[in-house]
Amino acid sequence: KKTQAAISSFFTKK
Amino acid sequence: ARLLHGSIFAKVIEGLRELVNEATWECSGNGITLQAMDSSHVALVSLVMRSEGFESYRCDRNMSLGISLVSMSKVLKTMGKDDSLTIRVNDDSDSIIIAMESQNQDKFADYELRLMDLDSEHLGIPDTDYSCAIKMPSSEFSRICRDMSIMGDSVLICTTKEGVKFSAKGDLGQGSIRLVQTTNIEKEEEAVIIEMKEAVALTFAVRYLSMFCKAAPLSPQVGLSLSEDTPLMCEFKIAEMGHVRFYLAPKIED
Repeated sequence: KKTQAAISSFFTKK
Repeated sequence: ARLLHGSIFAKVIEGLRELVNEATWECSGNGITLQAMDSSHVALVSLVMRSEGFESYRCDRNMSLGISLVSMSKVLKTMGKDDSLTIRVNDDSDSIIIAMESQNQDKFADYELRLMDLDSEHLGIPDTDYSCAIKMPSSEFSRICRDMSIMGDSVLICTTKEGVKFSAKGDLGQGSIRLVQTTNIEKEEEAVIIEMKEAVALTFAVRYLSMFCKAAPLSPQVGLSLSEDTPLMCEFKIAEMGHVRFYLAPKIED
């Protein structure tokens, strides 16, 4: 089963 | 900011407004940029419209404008297809002025939209050296997303050196579409071009891909860039001016 990742976990918060 | 073809701006708004309802438009001397995530933080859109792409552009000081894309879309629906469009904000005003001029200068429409107070969180998008970069007709990609959404809510994108394969499965069964890399490229715009450093196989929610395709009228081609465990980048260029880039987080094994 696959779960949807969050985009914010890939990009750095500035 | 003035555009001879206001329709370009309308296409940008139509390309964004399903994914994000409101966003902060950053205006500076270099032009206009926007970055926003959808409400569930699964996708992110980054817009760049460089100042030299406008017929005329002036920005005396940097401004962050909170704009409802839904309201902007409604106002732009009143624009004639050949109208020119001028957007202006006076220094201390709390609204944005949208002026449309008919081509033969006999009809002038003016709207004023109230600005919103949005807290804009800005994410750093790292420069990625993608394993795979696909260029294909944007209409073709829109069609594939629509067709795959019939079979399921996720689409697996696999690339090999021969081509790219989209597949979806669900209660009805499964389906797949394979595109072969174009060999004899007569018209660049209709070609499927794949640059592959290494094969990738990634799963994405098709409803986001379909929302990205709302921006397809901006460009005859779409760029898809993929790397394992990395958000997909889906890019529509805005001729002579910039681009709309969508990023979508993949679905990953539990």
